[in-house]
Amino acid sequence: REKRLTLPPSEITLL
Amino acid sequence: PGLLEPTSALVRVAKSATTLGIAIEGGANTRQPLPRIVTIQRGGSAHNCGQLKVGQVILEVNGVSLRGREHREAARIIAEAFKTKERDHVDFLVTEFN
Repeated sequence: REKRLTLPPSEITLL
Repeated sequence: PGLLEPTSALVRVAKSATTLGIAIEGGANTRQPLPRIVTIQRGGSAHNCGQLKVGQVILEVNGVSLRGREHREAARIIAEAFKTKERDHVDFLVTEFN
């Protein structure tokens, strides 16, 4: 849980 | 190992429009480790197909696993699958289990 919180959000790509 | 995830489904998207028409977020080393569909654009091939849904997570594209791929690489794999003239469709293995 702690690790998940430190992960950054992702960018979004339109395909 | 090697088994499909229980809720996964194979969706074949015909290249029926000039764009695929999905937006994805996620990839390795982000909060969303596999790409998730966040938008389906009306009039795109994915929308025309009718079987892809917002919230589904893409496990594989044409049999290529997206596990461990960072966002840009996953996006590139999907874009190239749509662009190649070798096939008139793109096969997505998707799951609603995140």
